[in-house]
Amino acid sequence: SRELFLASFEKIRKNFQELFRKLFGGGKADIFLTDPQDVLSSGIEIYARPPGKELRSLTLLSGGEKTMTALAMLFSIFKSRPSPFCLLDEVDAALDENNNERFNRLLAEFVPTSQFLIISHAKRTMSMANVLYGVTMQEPGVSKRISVRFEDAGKKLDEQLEPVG
Amino acid sequence: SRELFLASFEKIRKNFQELFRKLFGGGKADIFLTDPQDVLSSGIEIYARPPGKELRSLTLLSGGEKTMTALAMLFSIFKSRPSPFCLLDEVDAALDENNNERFNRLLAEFVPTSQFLIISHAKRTMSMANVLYGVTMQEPGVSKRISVRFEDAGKKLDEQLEPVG
Amino acid sequence: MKLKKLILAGFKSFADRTEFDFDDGISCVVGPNGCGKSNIVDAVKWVMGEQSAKSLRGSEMMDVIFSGSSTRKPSGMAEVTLVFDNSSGFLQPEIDGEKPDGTTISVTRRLYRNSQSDYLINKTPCRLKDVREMFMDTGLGRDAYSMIEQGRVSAFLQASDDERRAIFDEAA
Amino acid sequence: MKLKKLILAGFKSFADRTEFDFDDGISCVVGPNGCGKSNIVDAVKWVMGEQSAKSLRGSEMMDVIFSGSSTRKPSGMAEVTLVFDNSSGFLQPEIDGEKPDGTTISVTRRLYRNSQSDYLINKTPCRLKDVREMFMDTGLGRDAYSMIEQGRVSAFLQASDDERRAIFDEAA
Ligand SMILES: Nc1ncnc2c1ncn2[C@@H]1O[C@H](COP(=O)(O)OP(=O)(O)OP(=O)(O)O)[C@@H](O)[C@H]1O
Ligand SMILES: Nc1ncnc2c1ncn2[C@@H]1O[C@H](COP(=O)(O)OP(=O)(O)OP(=O)(O)O)[C@@H](O)[C@H]1O
Ligand SMILES: [Mg+2]
Ligand SMILES: [Mg+2]
Repeated sequence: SRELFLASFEKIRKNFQELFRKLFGGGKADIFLTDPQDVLSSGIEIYARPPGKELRSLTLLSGGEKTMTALAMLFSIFKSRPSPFCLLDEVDAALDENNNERFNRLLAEFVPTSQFLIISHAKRTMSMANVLYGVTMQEPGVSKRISVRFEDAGKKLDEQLEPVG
Repeated sequence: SRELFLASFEKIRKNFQELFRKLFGGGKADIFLTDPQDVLSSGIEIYARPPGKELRSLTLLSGGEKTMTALAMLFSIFKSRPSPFCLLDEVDAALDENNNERFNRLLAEFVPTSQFLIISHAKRTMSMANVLYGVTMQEPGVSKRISVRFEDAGKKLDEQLEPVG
Repeated sequence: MKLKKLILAGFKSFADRTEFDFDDGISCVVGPNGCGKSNIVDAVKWVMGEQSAKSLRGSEMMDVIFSGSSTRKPSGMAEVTLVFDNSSGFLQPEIDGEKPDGTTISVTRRLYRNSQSDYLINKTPCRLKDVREMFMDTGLGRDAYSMIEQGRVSAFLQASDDERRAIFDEAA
Repeated sequence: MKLKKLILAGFKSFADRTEFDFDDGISCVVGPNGCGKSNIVDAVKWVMGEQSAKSLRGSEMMDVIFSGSSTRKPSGMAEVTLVFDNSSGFLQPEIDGEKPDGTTISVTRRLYRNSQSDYLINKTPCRLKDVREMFMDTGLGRDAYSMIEQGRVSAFLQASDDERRAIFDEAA
């Protein structure tokens, strides 16, 4: 089980180095075992250096940079061991337009192997969907599902889904 | 000091009841002292009931409802004791278009008494500003201030501020 | 394995029976603040065996049962069903040593106001243990790296060494 | 009292001297992820006497000094100045019993690589205590309800009773 863990760890590490560069358009990231002598209970350290910046602690990263680093890690684990479906609830809330687009491009790479259920307010992310479900509370306090066509989404989406009154 | 605290508490409470209804377009909210016998060290309990819904614990509110309730509380304290300036860093991140607008309308009521420094990605909030500052890292890793005119903001804003290359 | 359907009835704000059909690719759920989107994520976690009311944003498990609105009375029960196309044989359910037949697998969880709770696989009553074991090692378990709740995306970076470790172990 | 100007030099990602002028109403700061917007909020908290490196997102106070980039060497010092129009007499600074004259008040904080740190009011050296006392009871203090950091807006609802209490006390 030691070999199994190490093999999976190395795979995730390689993915993380690659996917971080892809999401940030450069820079460098890595993961290390804090105690390599004791593989089965060692902690895991994460390094992330956005392009053009010095290496600093994770806490100094900005809100958007932290989200992008976390997504790179998530998809790295996902790539090493794809799970049949994945739920993401407003993971793009802190991202600007540019980063939202990079996230969407990365997401598209995983669509062939897994199903995704995504909740988002970002129009760009909505436009990635194969199926778009609207949830509304036209009857106050009671959630109902309504079908929404994407071309109606955007400004009209809010109108379609707004509680009445 | 007991009278002072009670007087301020009652003022905040009245403001909270009013501003919550304003932000949610209805519903009811209130604050209570958990131990009224011991005013000077009692905790403070918050109740919030969005329109059309039953009263439930705060933890069951949605992300956007929590933000709106917190903003109602913040502005209630602010109203009872205005401070000369206020800093808000992406407080509108979880809000949909509708709630973003209600937040902006409430913010506008406080502009005559205080200065605001606001950080936001929401175009609607940006349009409220008297002065718009862009911050960019044209030179990677080094922040610089550039002036931005609002009519250039929106799509062009991202282009003006994007790091080169 | 593919997710085919999610059915909620009396679960949180979904007072009426509501179905979501899933295809390949991305299904996106949209709607205004407070309309019930994150409750759908809670429903999936709950039917897969989540035992902590706090991680479903409540203070007790009863909080998942529809508790009424200005026009409706509270429900007596919450029920969520997940339906999978298991023609690939990815899931290996077992109830008392028996394997249910067919390529479709459904998992149901119910909770009644009187605290009674049921689990069913393909409409056959089973125990929480059977549901948990079926999802073990699929990446869909409780330490899942495949379910990110609202506001928790960066939490993974700030997680303690042990939590991070649990996620890496699940993936190994 | 009105906020007139904020000047950063060598503070976090602001390697060069950068000025922000404030008018009445709303000043909005915009820009892509990671460009330095929240560092401005940290600068304001720091110059007003913040002592916790963690609440400035660092692990030690040295983390506030510009630590270099692919094209620049690290700075030797971080300096932030806030300039107020105090014609209303709202602020009552006092250094060793003396009141600075004039209607403009500036507050400066510096930190050098050798850990030396300076506070100045109207360019006159003073102690942290003088700065703190000047802002006491104005709602601008450290328990301020008037500074909401990124991602912390709902934290106020989830705060412990004591923290909530501290904010209500500050407002009384
Ligand atoms: N047992 C219950 N019965 C009825 N309603 C409930 C129950 N539990 C939670 N709710 C309601 O569900 C609503 C929250 O829904 P949810 O968190 O899914 O919103 P959301 O669509 O994710 O919104 P946001 O965009 O703000 O994140 C709350 O208003 C809450 O009162
Ligand atoms: N001492 C320092 N020297 C140089 N750069 C620093 C220093 N401390 C922090 N930084 C850099 O500042 C950047 C973060 O800036 P900040 O948090 O202000 O971004 P932001 O504009 O708020 O972004 P977002 O929109 O994602 O919230 C990080 O990339 C970090 O590396
Ligand atoms: Mg939600
Ligand atoms: Mg920020």
